[in-house]
Amino acid sequence: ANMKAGAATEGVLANFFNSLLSKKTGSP
Amino acid sequence: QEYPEAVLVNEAGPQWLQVEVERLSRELRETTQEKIQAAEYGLAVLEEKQQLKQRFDELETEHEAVRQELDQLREAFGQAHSAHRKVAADGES
Amino acid sequence: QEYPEAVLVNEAGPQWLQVEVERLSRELRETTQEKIQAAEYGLAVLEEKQQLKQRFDELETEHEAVRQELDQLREAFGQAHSAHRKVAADGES
Repeated sequence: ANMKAGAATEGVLANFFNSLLSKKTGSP
Repeated sequence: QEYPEAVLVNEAGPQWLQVEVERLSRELRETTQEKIQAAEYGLAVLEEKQQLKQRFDELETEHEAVRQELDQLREAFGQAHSAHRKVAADGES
Repeated sequence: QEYPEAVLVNEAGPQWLQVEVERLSRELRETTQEKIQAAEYGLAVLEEKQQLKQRFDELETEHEAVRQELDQLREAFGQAHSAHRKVAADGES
């Protein structure tokens, strides 16, 4: 179970990091 | 007279605002760059960790197989040893 | 007339600048928060990866020891087997 939880957490983390990369900010 | 700097900002209003916009824009660009670097680094470490986890699982599987083989060989060795002793005893008798 | 929005910004200059300062400040706060979050997560993953690497190294050492023991037992088993066959042959003769 904790392996599945680990993989899910990593998936959430990967989505978080990718969302930061895709999000455009700083544009006026 | 009491607040000379307030008067200063007031008169230079648009000018001051313009400078502030430029400063904030610069800071925002820098912070955005740092945020992107942190995200890229996080993804890279996540990837490395997942690869290491895969290697760990493979090694764990291989290790389990070798341990089982060792246990079986120990058992076979024990049996062969006692059979051998029995044969030797029979031979003598 | 050609550039109505330019006129608009011009007249509303300080107003527009004020709004832009507020917008940039908000974005800067948000981006700073995201950067800190990404850095914290990245460090956490790095920590987990280092712990996994330590477990991997320990398992690798243990695995190597078991493999050596298996090789030695295989060798001993082979020798015992041929000795046993020789004893049986001598016994018969």
